Amino acid sequence: CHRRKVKDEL
Amino acid sequence: MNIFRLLGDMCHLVAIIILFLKIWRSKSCAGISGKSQVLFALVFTTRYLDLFTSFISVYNTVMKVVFLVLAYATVYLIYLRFRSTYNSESDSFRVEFLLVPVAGLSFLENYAFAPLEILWTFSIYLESVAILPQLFMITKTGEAESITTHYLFFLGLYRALYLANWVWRYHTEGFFDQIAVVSGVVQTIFYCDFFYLYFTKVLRGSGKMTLP
Repeated sequence: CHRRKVKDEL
Repeated sequence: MNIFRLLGDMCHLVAIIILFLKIWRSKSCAGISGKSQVLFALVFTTRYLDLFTSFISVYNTVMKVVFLVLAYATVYLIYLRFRSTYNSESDSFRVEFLLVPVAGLSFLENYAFAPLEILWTFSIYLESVAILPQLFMITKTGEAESITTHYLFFLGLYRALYLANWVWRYHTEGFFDQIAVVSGVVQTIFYCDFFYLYFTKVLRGSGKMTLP
């Protein structure tokens, strides 16, 4: 599905 | 990077600076929950462990360092420098009631069962409840200095702007971070009651916020 971790956010 | 996230990060930075300067200049942390500030320092510590292992951008690295330094400096001011002004009897929220469920959930619901991922997930879940001791303290004392309400306003606004950022990113990149989004919604909901009081009381120039 479209769920995965955003790595570039604070 | 989009305008919502940039504004959100700036609100977050403004909130942390407002609080630090308030304590530093008034040489007092009366009305401030030290427990919430310790939880925020823990949030940044468990979330920014990748500070030295993965470089994303100068902005990302600089902001992480600034948040960590200010968070620990604020905890230092509360528990060491101006500890005689700390209202420990009013700051009575049982943080173990937050830490245990958050730690348990981060083991159950995460993207990968790896130490850095579990710690990152822990930091996301913890951030959504970290303000509760502060909000509890305000309901207990029945009032908050206006500068403290401005701190809470920007802190609440930052995650609300992140929600807009995630909507924008889903619209433009086609994916979203379910753990961050669900936690961000919960976190922002906790501020709704405060936002209502802030707009009806503080912005009407009544200065101090006194709860009904």
